[in-house]
Amino acid sequence: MLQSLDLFGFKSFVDRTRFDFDPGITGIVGPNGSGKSNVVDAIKWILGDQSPKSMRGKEMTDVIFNGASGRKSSGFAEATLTFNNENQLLPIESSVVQIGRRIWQNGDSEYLINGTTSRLKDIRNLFLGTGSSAYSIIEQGRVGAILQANPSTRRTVFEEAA
Amino acid sequence: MLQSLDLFGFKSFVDRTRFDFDPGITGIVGPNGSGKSNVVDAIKWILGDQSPKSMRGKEMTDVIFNGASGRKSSGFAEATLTFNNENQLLPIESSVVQIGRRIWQNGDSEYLINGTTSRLKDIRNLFLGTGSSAYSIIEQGRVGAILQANPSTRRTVFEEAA
Amino acid sequence: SQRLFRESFATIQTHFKEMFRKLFGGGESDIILEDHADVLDCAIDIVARPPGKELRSLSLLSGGEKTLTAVALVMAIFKSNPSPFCVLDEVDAALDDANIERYTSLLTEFAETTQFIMITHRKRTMTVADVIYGVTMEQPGVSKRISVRFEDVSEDGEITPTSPD
Amino acid sequence: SQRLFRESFATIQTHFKEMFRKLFGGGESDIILEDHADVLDCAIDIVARPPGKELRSLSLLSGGEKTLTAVALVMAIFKSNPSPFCVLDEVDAALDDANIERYTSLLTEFAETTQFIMITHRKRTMTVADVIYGVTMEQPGVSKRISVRFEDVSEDGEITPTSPD
Ligand SMILES: Nc1ncnc2c1ncn2[C@@H]1O[C@H](COP(=O)(O)OP(=O)(O)OP(=O)(O)O)[C@@H](O)[C@H]1O
Ligand SMILES: Nc1ncnc2c1ncn2[C@@H]1O[C@H](COP(=O)(O)OP(=O)(O)OP(=O)(O)O)[C@@H](O)[C@H]1O
Ligand SMILES: [Mg+2]
Ligand SMILES: [Mg+2]
Repeated sequence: MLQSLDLFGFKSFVDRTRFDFDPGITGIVGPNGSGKSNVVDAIKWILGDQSPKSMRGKEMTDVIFNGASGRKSSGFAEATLTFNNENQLLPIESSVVQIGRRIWQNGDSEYLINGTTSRLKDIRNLFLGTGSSAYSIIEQGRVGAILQANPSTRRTVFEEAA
Repeated sequence: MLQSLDLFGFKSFVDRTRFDFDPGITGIVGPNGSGKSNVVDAIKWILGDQSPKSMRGKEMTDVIFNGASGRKSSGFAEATLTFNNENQLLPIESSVVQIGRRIWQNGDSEYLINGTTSRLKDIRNLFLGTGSSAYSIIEQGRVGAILQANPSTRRTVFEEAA
Repeated sequence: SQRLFRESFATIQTHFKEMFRKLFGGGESDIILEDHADVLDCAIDIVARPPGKELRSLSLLSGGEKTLTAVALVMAIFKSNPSPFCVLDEVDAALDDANIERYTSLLTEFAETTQFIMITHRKRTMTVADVIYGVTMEQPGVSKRISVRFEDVSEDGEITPTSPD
Repeated sequence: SQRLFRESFATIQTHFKEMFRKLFGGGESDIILEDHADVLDCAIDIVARPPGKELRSLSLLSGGEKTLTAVALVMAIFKSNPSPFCVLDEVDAALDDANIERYTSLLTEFAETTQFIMITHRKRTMTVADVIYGVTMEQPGVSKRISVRFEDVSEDGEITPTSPD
């Protein structure tokens, strides 16, 4: 179960910002361009998304806050997802699982599980068999994607569910 | 200036239906699936659109009403756009210009200008220099198209405006 | 393996039919393996017939009908292989208010076992959120999170928070 | 011919900057010929900087910001080479209510010389229509046109016509 999301220097979230999640439905509202989809990007990013295009950027470093309102660019971007793991859904021996990711301006990046440096592979293994983000995140403007998908893309979604 | 649109057997408009247009802004509202975008398809179709895909179908005959609520399929689809041509914007000697198009179940089709059988070429010539539908019709879900268009598609729009 | 895929497919198929009926208040739908002999490679066809309408190709469906069909399929896959959470970014953009009702009812059902993070501009959708966060930019270009109560959202969707964070 | 294209391009460029500022209430934008030596074949780049924000690639813009930028460009081309009419099918889907205000103000300006046919689910957008038609399906699958007055459209966007056709 999702417990919270922390953003720091991630896209328009230059200041450390936390979203706490309760069971049920959490709504996120706000004006155009305020940063709502950036929150979605952060969740995809933490879960191991490797495509800058999926982050709407050209390079992965595009997710680092790069200036606004007199605030200078950040040196790095950081995002952390905290899970309540009491039901042991994630194959880790702790009741709280924190997954973090950082990227620096020079492109260096880091993954963390409960504060320990890990590999992308470890992040992905955590979520195998729990339902992949291939279908648990419906991005803005992309709801019809599964209907228009070419045959092999559509198959991939079904196979991941099998 | 647009004066009216008549539909008969066109997609979900099995019964002869007329929309009159005043100067200014005409709003079209209604529930999902009621037929609003079908009205847009009809306008594109009359102006000479040759792509079944642009009509959201597989073949052009897909625009013929093919049954609902106990109503049998139509034998043909017909749509007519009537223009007030007092400002002589269209290069035709009459103050009212009616452009019609029909298609039959066997695929035969017909274009009419003021009741006279014409060719697609004649329809297209009417609108040369008046602003093409390449940018005067923004289809549902397609407003961002010009931003995502590949370089040659985007160029085409600019060239048509030149 | 063929058998595993067939079983999972059959489950998704059952759920899809159920989700579709809930979202459309009727009608019929199906997913079909194009080639029963080659289930690990063949294409998967989607069939959707809204209530009272004849069966036609998916492409002829309206924008709102396509949204509901896609949501039905995604939720069917979700039900067959649940994820702890689901993120929906403006999925309701093409829906009229009657369909937003059906869409949000379905989410409310799922919400008993699934966490949803739902981004929306539509006031009607906000009504089913248990908690609402606002994201604003007081300083241009700098995002800030604020707590929002449903009463703070005006009829026209603007946020005027009554309590500071 | 090169000169003709350059002139037309310059006109569109001027209009685009003006439309963008109107729709965003500020900010800056531009369209750029990638290769000044080869204007008949080179790519055309679009640049957009919403007010108060730094300049970044178009792709990083939000859904609503992309809609406004696209509308600004389409209307700029339209102004340079007017068509008698313009059809807009749910162009406001991604816009919040403040931006719908700006969008509809721009349409109202154009409406003095251009006829618009505007399909929408958003009540706020309906407020600027001079005439509203409803499309309904009393018999499932059969479309019917009804006249609708703005007062017939309820807060939740449903049509309950008070006068028969
Ligand atoms: N690296 C970055 N640094 C600072 N700001 C950024 C960065 N990347 C993107 N942005 C800004 O984030 C904004 C987009 O935010 P987002 O897509 O989350 O908006 P939104 O709230 O989803 O809006 P909408 O309702 O229109 O979809 C853009 O204005 C963009 O300039
Ligand atoms: N040839 C046809 N005969 C009868 N009905 C058809 C035909 N082609 C399409 N339709 C029906 O028209 C409907 C779609 O209409 P349309 O796309 O105009 O809806 P809409 O009012 O724009 O809805 P939305 O608000 O969801 O975009 C579909 O339900 C489809 O089945
Ligand atoms: Mg967004
Ligand atoms: Mg439509």
